[in-house]
Amino acid sequence: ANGLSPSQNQVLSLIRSCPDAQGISTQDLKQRLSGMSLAVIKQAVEFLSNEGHIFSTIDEDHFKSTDND
Amino acid sequence: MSLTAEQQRKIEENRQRALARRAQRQAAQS
Repeated sequence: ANGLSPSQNQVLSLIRSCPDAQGISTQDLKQRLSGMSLAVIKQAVEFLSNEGHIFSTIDEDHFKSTDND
Repeated sequence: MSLTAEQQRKIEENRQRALARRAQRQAAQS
């Protein structure tokens, strides 16, 4: 309904749920999304970033959502 | 982990940029 694929939605929902100021790393995402490959996660992250749903924080490997405050 | 002022500034800058991208995408869709 929101134009995102199931894997993109899973990644976005995990990023949204992270309360840390520095956000969540792709390694943490990989650990929590055990069925998803790192390549699929990185693709989802890139798409979500291009669409403005998420942004990088302390480095290019940590992400927060634009709508979790 | 606590963030430095510089890290907080960078994060806020990236957040503003992402919000602008999101607004742009939404405007393009309608």
